[in-house]
Amino acid sequence: EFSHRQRLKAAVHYTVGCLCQEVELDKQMHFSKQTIAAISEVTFRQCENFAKDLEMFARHAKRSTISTEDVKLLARRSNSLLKYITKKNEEIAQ
Amino acid sequence: KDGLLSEEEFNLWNRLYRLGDSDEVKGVALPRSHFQSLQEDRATQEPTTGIHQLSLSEWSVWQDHPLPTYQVDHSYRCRHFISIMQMIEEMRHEEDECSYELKIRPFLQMEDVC
Amino acid sequence: VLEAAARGVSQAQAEGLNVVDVDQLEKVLPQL
Repeated sequence: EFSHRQRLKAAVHYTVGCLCQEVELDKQMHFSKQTIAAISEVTFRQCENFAKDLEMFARHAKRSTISTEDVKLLARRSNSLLKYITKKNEEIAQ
Repeated sequence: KDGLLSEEEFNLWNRLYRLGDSDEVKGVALPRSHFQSLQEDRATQEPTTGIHQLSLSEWSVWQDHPLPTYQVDHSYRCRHFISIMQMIEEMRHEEDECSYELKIRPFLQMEDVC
Repeated sequence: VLEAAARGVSQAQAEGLNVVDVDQLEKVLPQL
């Protein structure tokens, strides 16, 4: 379980590095390795938080499968984020 | 009984707690936040005189460990924040190599990455 | 990730820097 978790973390870390590299090129800025590590850790833990919430939402609706409606519920506190997620969901559905 | 303050309670609140025109600080507000990575309508914020803008980072020196609680424990969000602050503190003086990267890199498998 | 990066960049730019280090990330972490 530890190994699996570390594998996931490593994948997230690598991806965060790639995304930050894109931002670096776009903004002509540089991210230190430590900043990338911190953003990676924030992201990983936030995903854990999301996962727990999603599980609870689905369970509350008496479902055993997490749905896109649960994901939209995650974004409920921000109108702009909710709009963005809803739009993405519609694009994927199409 | 109606959920509102009684006359006595109102007078107490008015005298001891209410902020108004006669106070130097007329109110407090959290700084408004907006997504920078999303297209968002940003309402222009006029700084209102007398309204004290609260700082979220002024006491960050205290926020790298959980402080004592009374009846309710710290939330997951709080523990998350504290752990990142601790992580930042540990990495602050690193030069060149990043300890987090060195620890996690052996676990990277490219088939996990889209 | 993009939000953290964007806020880090804004903070660094506000400080006249072209490097986003943990000092800058720390300042935007509460709102993030």
